[in-house]
Amino acid sequence: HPLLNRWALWFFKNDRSWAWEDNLHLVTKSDTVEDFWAMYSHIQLASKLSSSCDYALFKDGIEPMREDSRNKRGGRWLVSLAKQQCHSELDRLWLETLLRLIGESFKEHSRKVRGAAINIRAKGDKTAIWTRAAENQEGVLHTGRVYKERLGLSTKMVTGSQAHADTATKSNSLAKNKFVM
Amino acid sequence: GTRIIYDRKFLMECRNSP
Repeated sequence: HPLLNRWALWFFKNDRSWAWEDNLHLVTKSDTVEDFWAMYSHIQLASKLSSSCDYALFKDGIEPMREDSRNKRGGRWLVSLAKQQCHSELDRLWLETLLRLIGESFKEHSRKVRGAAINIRAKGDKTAIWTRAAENQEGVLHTGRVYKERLGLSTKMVTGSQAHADTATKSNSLAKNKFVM
Repeated sequence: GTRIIYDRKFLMECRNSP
């Protein structure tokens, strides 16, 4: 079953003796549903990763970094997970995120989605959907609404969208949310 | 081109099929 896009899985493991880009590794690419599941069943669950590791699933040809020219004007919807959320909840959220991406669940806004990332951090894990344009209110809000709805996130849980241009100059936690849901 | 949209249910069924 062919996917509309070919998706690349990236793995990041922070090692301070190397430059940031050197810690980012392309794992594999999937362009069918079967490839995707083969990939998913061969990698560690996100909850098993050590702190300061990331996974990212991005459309082929786009690197999961702000510096990629196609991400410069973009942004992300960020979901911060409380530390007390259990591992199974983290894995569930990440898998649901992946399924929304490969299934192109964002309908006409799917073209505006670049990919998604999960960051495992001691302070609290985070997942985010990256979008093409941070300023396109309709597109950003639609993506955020669908993301939250499909992931079954509580309506009380606050998610925020940030422009990469803002997170590049401030620490992530201080970056201003352009839209909040 | 043709839109290929898969819902969650279909994707999960593919996972479980041999």
